[in-house]
Amino acid sequence: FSDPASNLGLEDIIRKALMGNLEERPE
Amino acid sequence: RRMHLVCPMNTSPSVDPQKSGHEVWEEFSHSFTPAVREVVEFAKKIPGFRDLSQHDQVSLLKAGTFEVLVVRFASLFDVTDRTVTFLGGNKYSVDTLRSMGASDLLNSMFDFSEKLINLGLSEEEMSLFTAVVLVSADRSGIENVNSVEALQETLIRALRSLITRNHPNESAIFTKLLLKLPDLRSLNNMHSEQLLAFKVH
Repeated sequence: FSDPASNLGLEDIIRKALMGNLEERPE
Repeated sequence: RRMHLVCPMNTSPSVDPQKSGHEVWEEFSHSFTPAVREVVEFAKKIPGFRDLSQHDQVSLLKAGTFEVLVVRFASLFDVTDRTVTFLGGNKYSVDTLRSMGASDLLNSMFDFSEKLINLGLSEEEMSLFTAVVLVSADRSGIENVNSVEALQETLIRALRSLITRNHPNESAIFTKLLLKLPDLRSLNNMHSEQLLAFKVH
């Protein structure tokens, strides 16, 4: 249980919430 | 025996015994997801956070979301009447929550919330402190430690400057705030153990 955030589905929520913003970032 | 979910991020500690473990979890997830999204929105507004790699942004949020929520929701723990307000709006006494199976984490959350609120920080100070909590270079899985460390140092300097300016006669406040960081780590660890127990059951 070294990664509770992944097990909880938190990572998915975090990635989705970050996504729109990250897609707009110029490379 | 009736099951309870004594996390205030839930709408209520009572769990419908007719529901499966998966359904209970889905419902709980619906309850805490908006709060997690708010943490992400907060992180995006921290100057420099978006300049970190996507991997490190996710890693910091994965590791620190619980701690940020503890700071943001400290006011849910009413130390005077020893009650916890759940997201559904109802208050539950410590004794009630204990009878529902709440562990020592509950007392530790009260202690932390009391000490944090007693510092009497302004909204701006609390916000900057929350940014310091989130941007910690020693979280596991950080790719570019130097970049996170540089941002962390900038935020800590800004916090010290703000606290010194706002509380010229209370120099201990900044030190007390930094000492809250290991307290939050400890609460985070205790919480992870609780989650493990929840998953096992």
